[in-house]
Amino acid sequence: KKSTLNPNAKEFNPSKTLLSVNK
Amino acid sequence: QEPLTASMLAAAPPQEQKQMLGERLYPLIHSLHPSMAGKITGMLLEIDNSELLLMLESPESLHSKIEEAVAVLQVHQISEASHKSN
Repeated sequence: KKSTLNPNAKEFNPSKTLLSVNK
Repeated sequence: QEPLTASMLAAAPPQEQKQMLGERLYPLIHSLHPSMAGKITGMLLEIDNSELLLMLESPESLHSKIEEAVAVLQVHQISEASHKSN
């Protein structure tokens, strides 16, 4: 079956608190 | 972190609901596909909130959706690349 997911979807930006470990 | 519930979501404005779901989905997706996590999360956030809540409770269905998103993205990237080279 064909996927309903859209490759042009807007990228999600996580809050800085979540990413702080990687920065 | 406490689990996200339907009633917690319902109490928030629509735009915030997606953000709340994204904050839960993103770390899970990031652990599998770090380089594409933002994009994959964005794609999954277009799915109904009720379905996303079910996925957060069911790692198996979440994983299959993530793999589906990766496959869709790869096909998309290949077709974009071939458009450019033509």
